[in-house]
Amino acid sequence: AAEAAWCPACGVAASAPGTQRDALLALAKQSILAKLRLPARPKVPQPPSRGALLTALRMMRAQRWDTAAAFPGMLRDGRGPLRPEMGLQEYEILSFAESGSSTSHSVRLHFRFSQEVAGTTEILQATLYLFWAAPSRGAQPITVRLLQPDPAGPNMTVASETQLEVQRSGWTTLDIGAAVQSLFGQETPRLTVELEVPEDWESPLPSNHSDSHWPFVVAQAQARTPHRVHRR
Amino acid sequence: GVDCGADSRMCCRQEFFVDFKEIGWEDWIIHPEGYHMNYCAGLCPLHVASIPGLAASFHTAVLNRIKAASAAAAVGSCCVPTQRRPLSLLYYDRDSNIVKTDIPDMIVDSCGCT
Repeated sequence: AAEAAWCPACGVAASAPGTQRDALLALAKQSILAKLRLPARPKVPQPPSRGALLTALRMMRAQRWDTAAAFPGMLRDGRGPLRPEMGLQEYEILSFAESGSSTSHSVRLHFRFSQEVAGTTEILQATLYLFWAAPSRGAQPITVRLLQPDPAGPNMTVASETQLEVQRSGWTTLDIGAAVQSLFGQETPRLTVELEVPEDWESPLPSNHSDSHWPFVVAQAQARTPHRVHRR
Repeated sequence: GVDCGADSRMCCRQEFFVDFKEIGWEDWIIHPEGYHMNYCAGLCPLHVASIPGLAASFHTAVLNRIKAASAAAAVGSCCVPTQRRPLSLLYYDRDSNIVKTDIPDMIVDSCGCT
């Protein structure tokens, strides 16, 4: 009893050091998983290739410099820099494409978002990064469609469609914030990007598909503001 | 605030570092290498109640004497965090996306008596 009184506040009954250490380690795991809203630790991940990761980080940094240069001190939508001390947990998500089905003139890419994050946050910004191969002749017309699972059935619905003309090889970015936001409210937050070219054009993506040119999405999300309980 | 020593009995901050490698989480948590899960422990007798940390000054000493003498209703005073900061995590989620987040108030920097 005397020993237990020694540590009334830490909630871990004063016990043999080994047992106490195990209890604290278990507490640490439980605390981190709870704050990440994960039921258990994720399975062993399949990390992206080093080339793809380095390119994505370089592009994100360049994008951030551009934003900071254009609006010093501001973030994406004109608000001052949010800080975690304000209690709103922010997330930055980097998602690499999974190859989907393809035909002679269209390619599908899938981006998955975890339910834990999608179910409890709102999207502040989401950008799709695509690397185009050099068109074989003149400007190449490309249709970029954002597809989402149709909640009512097995089909996909078109969330948005953008017509582009690719003049030369290089990176392009597309703001997909609205599509990802509407996705975040769904059961399976998975975004499909369909790239379609006219019949006699070849695929707009590099054929060698070198890792460092693999498409990816960068999203910023913020925990939904908890409803305020006013105490009188 | 005060950091706990080997035989501290008064309210203080107990350092406790969780090495993610030790708990087998280093494969999905990219950064940092561990979590400082410090916690507050120790006694908060009446004469140090409501003083964050152990302020050592003449006025405090006098105030403490008055409190101890007043034997006011001995309401329990508790040793709690008085300053905390976020834990920044970079990890792989279930779909192997890379996620960065700052979890507010996860690391205790100092403790004091309520």
